[in-house]
Amino acid sequence: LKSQARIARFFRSS
Amino acid sequence: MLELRLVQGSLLKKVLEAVKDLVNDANFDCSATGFSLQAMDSSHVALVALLLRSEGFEHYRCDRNISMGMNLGNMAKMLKCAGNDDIITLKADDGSDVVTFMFESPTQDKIADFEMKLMDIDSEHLGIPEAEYHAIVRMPSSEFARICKDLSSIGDTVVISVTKEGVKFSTRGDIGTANIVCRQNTTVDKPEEATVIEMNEPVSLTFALRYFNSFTKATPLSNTVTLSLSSELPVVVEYKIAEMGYIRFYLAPKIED
Repeated sequence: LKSQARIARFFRSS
Repeated sequence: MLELRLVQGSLLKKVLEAVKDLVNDANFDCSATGFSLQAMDSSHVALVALLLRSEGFEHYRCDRNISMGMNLGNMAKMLKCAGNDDIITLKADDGSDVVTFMFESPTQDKIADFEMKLMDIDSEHLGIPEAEYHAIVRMPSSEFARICKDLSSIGDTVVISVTKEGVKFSTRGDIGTANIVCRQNTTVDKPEEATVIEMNEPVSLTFALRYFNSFTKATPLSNTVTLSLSSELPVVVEYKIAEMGYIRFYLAPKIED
């Protein structure tokens, strides 16, 4: 099963 | 004082049509580099990054860096009032809570100005690191739009797999399955009709199709689209905006639980 990742998992707050 | 004059006003109209359904409110940032935007969709799964470089404007005055919060639906409504051949000028005074869009017909016989209220938007800005992608696929943007539309009538998600054979788009749903393979094809009459696959490593990722269908609203901006893929990284769907910059959509993949 796959779940939807959020974009902030990959890119940090700048 | 901000004053940006864009002779090819239709570009801005197309940009708004490309992003208004994905993002409701966003800050447009203006600096010496250009006019830019970074915003996430409401579920924080996709991110859009737009750059229109200052050199692409006929006149570009931006005395200091400024961030203008706009409702994109309202901005799109205003820009729809500009003709496709109109010159569009954006104007804002320092500290003002409004932005003015001026539309000039090519023959200068009709000049309109529309003033829109700005809004305070507290948005999170993400740093996007440079990445080496496992595979980069360039293909005609209309072909990519067609594939996304076709697959979304069968299933909700798409698996994009790049191998040395080509790029495969697969979906499955209640009624059955679909696989579309595009092979590298550089022997075409026009370069924009080519499918070019650069692969360092095979890669296979799963994405929600409805976001791709939203991204394809940018198709009128460019004849080609570039998909950059790496395992466990958001895909980058890029439409280059001729002479000016780009609109890039980042979409987080579906991952194993």
